[in-house]
Amino acid sequence: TIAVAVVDKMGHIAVGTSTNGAMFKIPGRVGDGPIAGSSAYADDEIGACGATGDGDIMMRFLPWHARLPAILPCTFMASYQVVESMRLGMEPQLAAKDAISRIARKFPDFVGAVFAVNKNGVHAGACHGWTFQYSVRSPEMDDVEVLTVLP
Amino acid sequence: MAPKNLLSLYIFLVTFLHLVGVHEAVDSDQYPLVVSTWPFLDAVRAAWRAADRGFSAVDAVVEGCSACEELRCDGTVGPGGSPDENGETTIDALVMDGVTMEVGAVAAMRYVKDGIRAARLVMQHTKHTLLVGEQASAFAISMGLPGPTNLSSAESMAKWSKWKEDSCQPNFWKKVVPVNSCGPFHPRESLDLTEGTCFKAKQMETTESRSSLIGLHNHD
Repeated sequence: TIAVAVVDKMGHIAVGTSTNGAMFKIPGRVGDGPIAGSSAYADDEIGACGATGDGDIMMRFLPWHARLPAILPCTFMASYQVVESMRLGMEPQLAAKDAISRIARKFPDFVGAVFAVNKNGVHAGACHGWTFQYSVRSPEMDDVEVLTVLP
Repeated sequence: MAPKNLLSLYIFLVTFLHLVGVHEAVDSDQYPLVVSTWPFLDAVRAAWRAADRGFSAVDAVVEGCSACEELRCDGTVGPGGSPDENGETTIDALVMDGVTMEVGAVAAMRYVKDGIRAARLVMQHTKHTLLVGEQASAFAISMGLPGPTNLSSAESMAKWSKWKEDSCQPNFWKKVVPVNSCGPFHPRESLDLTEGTCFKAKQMETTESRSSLIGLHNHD
């Protein structure tokens, strides 16, 4: 899966994902790839997040539950949660780690990762169950740089 | 207010607005910025080129994801990868505009290889968010994308054949019979009742199964 976030020259943000899903899935299965807030999320005022991994698990953390914490605690949507955490003032690294750790607490065997980027261009990644790499290109770079995140 | 005070206010406002403009210009030096999962270098370069030429964030995202679909990044993006149990490749894709919060997405799209472009068409030309399956394919083709096309490749069919030879293991089924061979599958609950299988054992099976299924070349 690729999840991409772009901040354009105007400072506007967009995200996108594309995947052919899990190998040997049961026909008809859809993962989190096309689910906004799970595989990716963007808010121009805050930043963006992209996710990769076990989409069957990642898409179980629903945003409408997050809005009703007193009724359904401990549920959220990974990418949405990262952006919302940044909205509340968290740095991207902490926001990414927090989102991943929330899933891992419920699913210790979970394999997945997220990257977070805020409106100021600060980015970070977090992962669980595998070593994750993400790529960055900004004006001060000569070419794309790859960053490695350990679980 | 005296004319002199008005002049001072005017100078102050002009200076202030000028400073705000300078601040924005400084900020824009850190843009454009592209961040992507995995070392999909050519995809990031494609997104960067688009953004650097002044295209919108949405356009740059589409360029980046399209490059990955064409390159079949890691076999996890685009056509010719991740065959399902029937050997078929389907595409999921999404695009989200962080300015308008508009979203377009396609899921389990068959016969059309341009996932992200189909997602953008959903965002641009419908009031919906997500189209799925063959209806998504029909929409994408009707909006001008090429298809219908067989999304399988020699590689994906080889992986699928090997998986069939390995008795369809591993797979995403649980609590079904048969356990160690290909289907058709049937629920195992009725058998459990008669055989008195312990609940804990079933729970173990559920938690143990996932880590073997998802990996670096098999993920969403």
